[in-house]
Amino acid sequence: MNIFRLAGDMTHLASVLVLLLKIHTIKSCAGVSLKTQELYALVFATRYLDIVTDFISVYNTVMKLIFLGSSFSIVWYIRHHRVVRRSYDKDQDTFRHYLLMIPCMLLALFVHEKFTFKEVMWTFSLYLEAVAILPQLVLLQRTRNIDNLTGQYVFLLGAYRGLYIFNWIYRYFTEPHFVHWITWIAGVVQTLLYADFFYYYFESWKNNVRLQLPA
Amino acid sequence: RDYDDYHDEL
Repeated sequence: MNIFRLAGDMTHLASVLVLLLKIHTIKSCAGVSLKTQELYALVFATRYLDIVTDFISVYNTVMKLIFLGSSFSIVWYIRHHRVVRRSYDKDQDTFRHYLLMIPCMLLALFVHEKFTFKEVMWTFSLYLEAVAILPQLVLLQRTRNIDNLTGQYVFLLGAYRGLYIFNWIYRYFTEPHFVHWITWIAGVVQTLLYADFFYYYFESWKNNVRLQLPA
Repeated sequence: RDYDDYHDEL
């Protein structure tokens, strides 16, 4: 464990807590893409298959349970909670996210480190996470006024993988033969997808104006 | 134990 990875995990934890706080407290999911939440639930479900077979550390297992539990409960809230689901804007959240799953699964079947079920599913989760934010970013462009919590959620979610990139650089230089191109490329692509959001998020913070993404 | 020598990240 290094400071970059810990900071990344804490930022990721903060993003899911901000979203859970928003949905649980103000009972609203306005501006939140259910599609992105469903993709993230699938990302964690396919990435943490080893939660029962490979014990790495208490920290690792606890965090996996938190991410699995929070992502599935957020999906449940938006789909089934009698108050929250009324604030879900299904007419705006129209990204066909299953069109993201298919290429990711195909790519995982061809490009992976080992051709085993767990490894292919793990690789699929990496590719899927890289693009999972797209429905949310599309929804933000359609949502005229983005509330602070949703903006903070997307910012923290994008920042966590950016911190992981520093973690990979650190591990590359400190651990012999720590080389994982698939993880690195997926992580860089994922972070780059947030680039324009980060720009507008920083601009709105600097000029102290409401965050708005150009359509 | 080759599997989790690099799956130790979240």
